[in-house]
Amino acid sequence: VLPFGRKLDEKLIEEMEETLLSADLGPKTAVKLMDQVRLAFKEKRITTTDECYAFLKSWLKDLMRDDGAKLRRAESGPTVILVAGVNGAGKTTSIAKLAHRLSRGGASVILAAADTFRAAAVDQLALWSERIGCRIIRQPTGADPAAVAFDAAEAAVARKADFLVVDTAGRLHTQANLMKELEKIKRVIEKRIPGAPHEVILVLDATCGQNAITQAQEFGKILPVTGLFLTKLDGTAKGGAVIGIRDQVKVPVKFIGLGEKPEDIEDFDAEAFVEGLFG
Amino acid sequence: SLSASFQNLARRFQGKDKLTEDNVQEALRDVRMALLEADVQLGVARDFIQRVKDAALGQAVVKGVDPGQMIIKVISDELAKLMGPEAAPLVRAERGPTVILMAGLQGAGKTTTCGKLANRLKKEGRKVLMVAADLQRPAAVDQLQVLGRDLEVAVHAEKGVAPPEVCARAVDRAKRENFDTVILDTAGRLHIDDALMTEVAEVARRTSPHEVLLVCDAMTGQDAVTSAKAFDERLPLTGVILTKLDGDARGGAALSVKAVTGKPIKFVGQGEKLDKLDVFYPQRMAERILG
Ligand SMILES: Nc1nc2c(ncn2[C@@H]2O[C@H](COP(=O)(O)OP(=O)(O)OP(=O)(O)O)[C@@H](O)[C@H]2O)c(=O)[nH]1
Ligand SMILES: Nc1nc2c(ncn2[C@@H]2O[C@H](COP(=O)(O)OP(=O)(O)OP(=O)(O)O)[C@@H](O)[C@H]2O)c(=O)[nH]1
Ligand SMILES: [Mg+2]
Ligand SMILES: [Mg+2]
Repeated sequence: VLPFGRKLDEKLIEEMEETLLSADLGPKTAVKLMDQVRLAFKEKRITTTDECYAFLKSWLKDLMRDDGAKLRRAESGPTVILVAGVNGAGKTTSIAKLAHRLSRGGASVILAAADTFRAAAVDQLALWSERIGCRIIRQPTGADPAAVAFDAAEAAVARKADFLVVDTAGRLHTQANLMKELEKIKRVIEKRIPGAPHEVILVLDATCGQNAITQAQEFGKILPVTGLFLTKLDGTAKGGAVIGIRDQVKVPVKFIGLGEKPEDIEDFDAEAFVEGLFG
Repeated sequence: SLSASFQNLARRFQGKDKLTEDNVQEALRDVRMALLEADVQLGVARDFIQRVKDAALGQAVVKGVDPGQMIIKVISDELAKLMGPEAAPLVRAERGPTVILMAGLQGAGKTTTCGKLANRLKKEGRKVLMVAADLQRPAAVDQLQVLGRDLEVAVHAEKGVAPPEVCARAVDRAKRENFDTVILDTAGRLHIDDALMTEVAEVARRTSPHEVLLVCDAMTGQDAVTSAKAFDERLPLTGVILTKLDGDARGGAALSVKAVTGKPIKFVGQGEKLDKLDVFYPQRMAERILG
């Protein structure tokens, strides 16, 4: 943390740049930001460390604040939320958190265990559905994930569920066949429920570095990603890669994960997030 | 990427006959950018650049050798040196079962890697016992048991017993039933969770592992140093396994983790299937980080 009330100089500006780099903003975004600071400094628009902080925080908060950051709702019928992301990012746990929050709010939620690949993935979501008290649509491991998604969409309509949340297997955007599979899952949902999925959440691990930007770009090519769920912010990673994502890919962060329990979810708060980068 | 910046590097030295403080400094700015793009931690990148600078300026001027080529060679050499040994072997117990403890952050790939390691060692003719010591994640025990069934490898699991005790009992069972290898799967945990860090340290204390492997995701960013350092302080780490290298993350975390712990990267995960475990090749990793 830079000393407050000090006259700005190139050395302090470099230290500030290092703070941004350490938060995973990445050199492109950090340098872009700090070059603006350097210009403002040269033009005497900012002269102290406080002014530098204020300048950066306001720039970042403006970038990260998004009115679209509320959960979308279907005009009628079930709201379908499709969840995707790379392996181990926290999809299944984040779905449990979303389901918990929605059902606590009085909504009826159905979960679709469309990860039919990984060992015990269906069991993992099933245990969560039991704990949270919502219905789960499942088939044995090895089944076609699109078939599970279809069954779940049918069930959601038949039971007049408020929400259907679809869990998918972790996959790397470099695996073309798996990205095709994800596209198929989306198409199948769309066919059964016009307008669905209403929300496509990409789950990102806050410990992830610059590859998070590639993930957002590549998943965004095959799915209409509407929001990010940034997990594991209870650790020491700052999740600054989402700034690069907001800047380059324009997807807003909607939720953050702050632990492994169902209640460890919060709406994304740009103010708190940006303050945390400098904390 | 660095191979592109290697071209720029070489160009910077055109018409120059030797490496000077100034032209080296300039060139290294590009290298630093590339390393940061590759997720190498800030301090690690800084130390590496300093090493390269010292090595480059300390070089005797060789007649006729293009200084651009010289500095490129210094960079690749220093990086390969820093990445550590090629295919560092797993430690084997002198007598009794070899105990391997897998630790790391949530979602890094520990459980899957337990399966991969068991698969590899079984193919080498070893009698492996995997231990389901993650008692907090829903269906974690099931997950390891499914892997055990697929591999036809025994899995030790017990309900209502804390992880250090499960592991200690599993090692006793291994001795009685002549398993020569025990692989302990532990729960993902944050390095800042004191209770859980104490728990995994207790697992190590109760089982005296011959190998304590930090399982680390190849896409980890700047935080790699913070978490690796903390695990290294609480556990007698003997090595690192870097997972998900089948993705396109540059993997700078490899350099960061090696630099801060000094422990060798022994294996890399190259996919979800249980045969996707490779030994570590530092030269390949260096080239990948450099882009
Ligand atoms: N500390 C912390 N851990 C989390 C958070 N979200 C998820 N996890 C943990 O991360 C690990 C992986 O979570 P999963 O929900 O299985 O991740 P996933 O993306 O579904 O994984 P795959 O389906 O295998 O790709 C588990 O140990 C979770 O408890 C979070 O916000 N904070
Ligand atoms: N593509 C790829 N996926 C991997 C690799 N290693 C593990 N995974 C996947 O990463 C996800 C997480 O793996 P787990 O083995 O459950 O991770 P973990 O560290 O045990 O997770 P926790 O116990 O929750 O901390 C799963 O989807 C695995 O299939 C790898 O080398 N490549
Ligand atoms: Mg999952
Ligand atoms: Mg596990």
